Amino acid sequence: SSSSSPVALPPFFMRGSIIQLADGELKRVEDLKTEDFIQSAEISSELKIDSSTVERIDSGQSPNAVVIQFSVGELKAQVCVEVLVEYPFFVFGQGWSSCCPDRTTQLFELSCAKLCVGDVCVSLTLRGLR
Amino acid sequence: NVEPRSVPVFPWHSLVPFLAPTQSD
Repeated sequence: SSSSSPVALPPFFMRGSIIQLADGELKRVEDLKTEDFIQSAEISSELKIDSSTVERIDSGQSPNAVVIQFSVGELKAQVCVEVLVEYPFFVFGQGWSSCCPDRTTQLFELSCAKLCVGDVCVSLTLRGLR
Repeated sequence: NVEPRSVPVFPWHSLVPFLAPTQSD
């Protein structure tokens, strides 16, 4: 079976990018806090915040890619995503984190911590999915 | 001369991965 290529890093992770929260407030990407995601999801009629715990981090199919296995939500559903090593995830209570924080900082000037097994990331699911 | 440019504004949810758990019902 073929797997999809890793997702390229989108422009909004660049330091200084303007992010609009659900209540209309504008913040820079580097200034976002855990509460911003929680409060925005509370307002949203379609999306809800879920916790996704990093279970495994393996090498991806290309040199700059990693496959991250998450355990998602109360159901602990196993979900794998393949991303570039510099792709940042938002860790609850910690902030932006990637598998290669040096590269994230180099490419996007976004300060990052190292993403590790056990970290709990902010993720989204659809409301009323179950 | 630097012309003023409109700054792109991105929605908050675009920063968060959408991880839909597999439903087993």
